[in-house]
Parts: sequence; C-alpha cells; structure tokens
Amino acid sequence: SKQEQVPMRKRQLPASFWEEPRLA
Amino acid sequence: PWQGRSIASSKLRMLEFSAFLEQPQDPETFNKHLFVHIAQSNPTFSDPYLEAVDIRQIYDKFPEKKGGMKELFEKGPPNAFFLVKFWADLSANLQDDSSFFYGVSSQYESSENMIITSSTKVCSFGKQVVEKVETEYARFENGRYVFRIHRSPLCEYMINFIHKLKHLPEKYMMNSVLENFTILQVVTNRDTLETLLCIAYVFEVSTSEHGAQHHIYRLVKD
Repeated sequence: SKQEQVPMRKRQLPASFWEEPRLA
Repeated sequence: PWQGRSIASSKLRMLEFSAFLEQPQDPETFNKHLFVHIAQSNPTFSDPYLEAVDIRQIYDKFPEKKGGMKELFEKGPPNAFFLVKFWADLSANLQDDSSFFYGVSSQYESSENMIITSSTKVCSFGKQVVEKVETEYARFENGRYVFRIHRSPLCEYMINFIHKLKHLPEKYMMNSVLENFTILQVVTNRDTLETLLCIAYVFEVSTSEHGAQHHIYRLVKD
C-alpha cells in the first residue's frame, strides 16, 4: 500500500463532495 | 441537454446504474436492496452543469501505470470523464446469505450502432485487485441504440468486501476503509477502441434514511 497518500479531506475538492444529499 | 449535466459523452450516455442485493422472502417474492444507485434522469437546458473536479486530485486513487487514468485522459475525449461520489447504503441485513443474489445492472444509450466493452476495475490503494470485462451489443429501441448489462453477478471479492465492511462497528471506520477503495469503469467502442465513458467511483457510507445517494462531477484538467 502507498505510505504517503494525501488524505481526501486535504485535497482540492468541491464542498459538495463532503455533503451527502438528503433526497428522498 | 444531458452533455455536461449527466454521465454522457458525445457518443454514449449512461441511463442507470445500480449495485444491489436480492433476498428471497418466500418462493414468489424477494426484497431488493440498493447499495448504490444512479436513477434515470432527463436533464433539461435549464439544469445546471455538473461541478468539475481536477482529475489530478484523484490520479493516485486509480491505476497509474500503462493504460491508467492519466494515459486515458490524455488520449481523450475529455468530455467522457466523470467522477461519482457514492454514499452507499449498507443498512441491509446480510445474514443467512446462501440464497442471496448480489448483482450490478447498468444501461446506456447511443445514437450509434456499435459493440461496447465495459471494464470495471476494483482498486485498493490505487492498485487494481480485480477486473471484470463485459461486452454488450446494441438493441435498437425508440430511435436509439440501447445497451443493457443486466444482473451481472458481483464478484466474490466485492461480496467479501461488503461483508467485512458491514462487520466494522462504526461508520467512521467504514469510511476510513473506503478512503482507499475505488472503482474505475471504462467503456470503450470494441472495434475502434475509442473511450466512450470513463467513470471513477469513490465511496462513503450513507447516513441518510433515504438510502444510497450520490454526486456526479465532470473530470477536467485546467
């Protein structure tokens, strides 16, 4: 396994990437 | 209107995608549980474009050597690359599963008659651990060509993975495992080898009472 992966939280991703939709 | 607003290149559009578990209730009925699901949608010109994600942010989550995502993106076409963030629904009861069926179904459409090949690579820490390759022929329906990968059985690796994930006591532990679990699906024209769709899937566990959720992004390189 890779030892020095940057955690996803520290990457440049849209805010929505961390917001679970609340759709029925 | 679907180009830029859904998983669609100029040659192929994904209509639906689901990974599911069917549990028999009695000889005539069964429960269907959706782990992940992209339902059919019909975007219009008034819908917003998908948000973009720089593909370099996720290169290391997928195979990087020959035939990897970087090489694929350089070959193009750039409008065929997408990222799907799934919030998977793991609320199903997986006990007593000898008669359970784990499957994946997906549907695509095109204005062209062709034969497509779908390669699905499951990756751990960016390295491929298992690959499934499927070939589908078109059916002409309602003025367009439709491709259906219907009830493709989930591989043993994936079934075991779901079971192990389910046994973790806390959601944050599941998400920690899922941080290094990805799936890369590449759909190509079998005869021309043109990339029709390249979809990178990443996962978290759903906390919603409404089941599986997702966001779709366009992958770009600015």
